[in-house]
Amino acid sequence: MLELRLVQGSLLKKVLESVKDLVTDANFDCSATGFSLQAMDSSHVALVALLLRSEGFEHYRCDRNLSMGMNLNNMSKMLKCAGNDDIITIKADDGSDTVTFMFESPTQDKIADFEMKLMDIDSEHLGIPEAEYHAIVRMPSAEFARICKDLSSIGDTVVISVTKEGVKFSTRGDIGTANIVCRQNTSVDKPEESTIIEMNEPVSLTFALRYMNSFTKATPLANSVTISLSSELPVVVEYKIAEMGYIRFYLAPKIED
Amino acid sequence: VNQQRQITSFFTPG
Repeated sequence: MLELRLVQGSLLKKVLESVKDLVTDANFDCSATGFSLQAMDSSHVALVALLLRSEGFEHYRCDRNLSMGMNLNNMSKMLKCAGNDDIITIKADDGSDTVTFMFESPTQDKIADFEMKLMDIDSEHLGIPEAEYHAIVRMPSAEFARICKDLSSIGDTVVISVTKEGVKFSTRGDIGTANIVCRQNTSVDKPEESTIIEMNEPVSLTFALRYMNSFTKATPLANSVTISLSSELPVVVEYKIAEMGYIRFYLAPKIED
Repeated sequence: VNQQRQITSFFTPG
């Protein structure tokens, strides 16, 4: 028996909107720790890892570990039927091949339940080791989204370089080139508007902008985004989900032949 | 020419 009651139902709606274009089908894993997902895109270039910790739910009952295969497009269709202020409860019985999403309006005058068919998904769970990164950049998520969108109108790839001067996003395409440098900026009053660059050593990596743009669909989840770079690892683009956990996107770099 | 790497060449099942 599984019953997860999320008062801020809009968080789940936003999570779905941020992953449904990257991943088609995925297993949602439910354990005492929380509600989580790990999935790769169909070409195995990007990976998404989501964690919504059990403490973040108003009510969290998960009698035994359960993995529920869902088509994310179908799940998104159902969650779109929930109001932004609705409380969402996810329910499933042991051994059932369906999951139920219950939506309650804040005033309790409207209660809806949507039952969705589950599916068997063969997916490999990858071990993601703890790592030291050469550089970690924290910046406003809207700024990062703007940069990715702007650069993708010029080129297909972005070179992200971190030096002591700042973080540089560069692209080139048929019509020309573009470079955007963001410097560390901690003087602003609001911490979520600051740009913080922690650099152990300079790093420069090339990534497909198509994926970066897809990751920025998570922008509504957090004011800040953290970009962790290492020359030996996929980049990690992380959006913290207030009080609950995170959504992390991993993207393998492009390497010169 | 830049070659796209795959996630599975960095992380292994486990």
